[in-house]
Amino acid sequence: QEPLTASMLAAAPPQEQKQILGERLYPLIHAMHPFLAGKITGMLLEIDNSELLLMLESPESLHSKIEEAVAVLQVHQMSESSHKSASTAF
Amino acid sequence: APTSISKLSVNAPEFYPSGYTPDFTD
Repeated sequence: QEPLTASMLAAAPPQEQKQILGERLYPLIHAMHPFLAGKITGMLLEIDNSELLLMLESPESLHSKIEEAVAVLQVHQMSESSHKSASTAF
Repeated sequence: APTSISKLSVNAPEFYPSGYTPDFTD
């Protein structure tokens, strides 16, 4: 697959640009976190497109951003479960 | 500086590639 360039992305309508970026990101994320790939890809697509393009060019920065998203997700899930257990305790 | 992942992004919709069919091992 040829690298995605800014001009290729800019040629697509805005609503399709996230889809195009997601299609590129998903397999890379799936290779690291198969069970969370859909969720993490969705989280990363919140970042603006120019930064996502840079991340696609730099495996290290993509890797660290994926791990950052996993950490945020884990904190969120722990706070959810602690809220649930607290609410069931009352 | 790169954008950090915001806590709010946990509410972002999940993304699956077009034509994705979940395999039941997920």
